[in-house]
Amino acid sequence: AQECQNLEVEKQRRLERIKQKQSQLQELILQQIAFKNLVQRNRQAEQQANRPPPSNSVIHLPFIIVNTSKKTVIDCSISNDKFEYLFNFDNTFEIHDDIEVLKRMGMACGLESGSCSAEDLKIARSLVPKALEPYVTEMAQGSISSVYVTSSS
Amino acid sequence: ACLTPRTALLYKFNGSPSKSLKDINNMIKQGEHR
Amino acid sequence: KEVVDRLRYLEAEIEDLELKEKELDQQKLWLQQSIKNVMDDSTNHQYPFQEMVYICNCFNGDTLLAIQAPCGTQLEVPIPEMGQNGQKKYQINLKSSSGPIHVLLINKE
Repeated sequence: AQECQNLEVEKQRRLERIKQKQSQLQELILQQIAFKNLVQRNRQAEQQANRPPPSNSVIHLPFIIVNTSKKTVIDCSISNDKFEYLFNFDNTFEIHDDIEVLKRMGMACGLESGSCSAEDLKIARSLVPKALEPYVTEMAQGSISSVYVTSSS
Repeated sequence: ACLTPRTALLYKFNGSPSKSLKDINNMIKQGEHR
Repeated sequence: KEVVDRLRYLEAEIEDLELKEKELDQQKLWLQQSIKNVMDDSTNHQYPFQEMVYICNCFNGDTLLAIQAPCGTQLEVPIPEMGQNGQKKYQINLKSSSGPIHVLLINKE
């Protein structure tokens, strides 16, 4: 009976770890889809326009974005070698990484919020390895919850 | 060297997950609501 | 007998969970490598960019700072404190040890 109890505790710990790892995997799937979508879109746009976009109109990944109200006063101090920056804001700000920006632009096919059209789902599935397609299908309906290896016992 | 989690939140480029930035944003918002 | 049966059942479940965890670890490694391949591929290297006008559209007219920094650059946000003038101070401190940091002010206008 004691061993049963120990195994129950062990089982819960493993379930918790699996839940965390599935969440990390979900995030990586979104990144893969968003990056591949972005590269494809930019390549197609360049082919259609027969030239790359002006270099001062784009920003290369990776980057992070700090956004604040346009009324915010920002004081910026920069070291001579640009190794150190200090920003003082008189209002709140938010920070987002490039993957977050790509999600906001729809590059992750709506999978981050589970609102994915049939067409988007088809595109998303084509951008991940075949073994991960079941995850993408689940994410389109909400989030990964029950994709398990079939038990041999 | 004197910083602790009570004084500041940290994020490392190409090292920390997106969640670290979300934690920073939540901290700023909570401070504002208080 | 019930306890023994339960024990056997739990052992089998834990074995399944171990297999599942290993599978997840492997899938994570594949994906991380796949993402790296997409970004490092020589035919793709000029394509991982975002047009500033699209970034502006995501943030409703806010003032935007885009920060590009070397791996390992530390971004520190102190917990906001009340300043001497009664206003709260919000700060971001960036520290790099391996290269310069680039900051762009993205303004739609």
